[in-house]
Amino acid sequence: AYYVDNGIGQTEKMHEMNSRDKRELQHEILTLLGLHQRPKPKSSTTKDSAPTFMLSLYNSITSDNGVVKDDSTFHTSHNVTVGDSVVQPIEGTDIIISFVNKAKKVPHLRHEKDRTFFFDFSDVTAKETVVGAELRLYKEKSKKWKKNHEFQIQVFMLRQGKDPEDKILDPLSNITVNANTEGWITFNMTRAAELWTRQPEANLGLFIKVLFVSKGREINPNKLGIVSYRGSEDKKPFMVGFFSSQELVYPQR
Amino acid sequence: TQTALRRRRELYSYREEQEKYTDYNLSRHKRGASGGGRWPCQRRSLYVKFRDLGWQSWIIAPDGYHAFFCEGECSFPIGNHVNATNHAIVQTLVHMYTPFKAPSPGCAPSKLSAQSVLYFDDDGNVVLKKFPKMIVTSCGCH
Repeated sequence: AYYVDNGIGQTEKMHEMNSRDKRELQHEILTLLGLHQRPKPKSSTTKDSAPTFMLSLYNSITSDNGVVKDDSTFHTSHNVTVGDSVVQPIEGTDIIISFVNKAKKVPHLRHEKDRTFFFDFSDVTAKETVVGAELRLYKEKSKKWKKNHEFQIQVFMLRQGKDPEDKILDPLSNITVNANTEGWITFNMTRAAELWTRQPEANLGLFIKVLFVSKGREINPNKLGIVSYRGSEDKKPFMVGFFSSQELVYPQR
Repeated sequence: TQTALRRRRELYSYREEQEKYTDYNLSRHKRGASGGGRWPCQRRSLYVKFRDLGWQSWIIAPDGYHAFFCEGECSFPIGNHVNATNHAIVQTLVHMYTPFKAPSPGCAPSKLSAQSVLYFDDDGNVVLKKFPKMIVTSCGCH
């Protein structure tokens, strides 16, 4: 409905929209948001790991009610990155997208779900330029090892080898942690995001290895306390992409 | 006879044209405060409520946003409380002398700011997007 203030501190309903008006208004605002139709997400709880992170980012970037503090681009004092040489991707960013891990739906990844990730970048158009990207893994304390034992977490981008079955591990980022490290660990995924935005078909997913530094042998990431697809929703891994985009061009109607 | 008839028709249509404008001015005058009548050009409050559009399932934040809009007169003399472009001042003069040829300056946004929206897309990814020029921060005569 359309309400107006009546001059003595109250609002009065001026006009009640019928369903056609309402549909047209929704369509107008969706077009304004650059969307063809309203999204219908299967799950839309903000308690999951990615929405929780994005909501805290939203609150830190915008002042009250979502107004962007500076009209140029997002900027924040929010420390979005922990560890690894991730560029501060917030400056110069217009769109920030979190990506859900869909490895269990990808045939060549679903047999090693503790180590594999797939983030679908196919909706990111060539109009968006990658400013930065990061993979966020949550690590719980591991009781199996001594506190000060060190482990190196290595993240690889899967690349196509010579024959269809052959996959190559392209090193992307690695971080060394202690067995009792707890919290979110961030890995720089900018190179992978740039490739997947430019060539969506090159996206074959990510693969991680965990190396017991002093013993020089691999261990299962679960043993180190890295939360994978089986963990609680608020600690599941996700990726965040920071993009700058050209001015929204509204379709002529 | 035909000439006289034609002349009378022309006169009648001319007068109808004039009355149309007169009516408009009268009605605007009569409406006064509530209908954009004699208010100087200014920013008025308009709140767009996403929640009322039934979009809670996919818009995470905000619930709605202050879009504002511009309304009011840009007529001679333009007071300095209405930030008008220099050209708008000239335009009011021209409008005053030839009201049916040159329109008065328009009351429109002179400054805009961005609004960010946080929402789920179809795949359950979360998008935080900044939409530039969505909020009127000030109005003026242009």
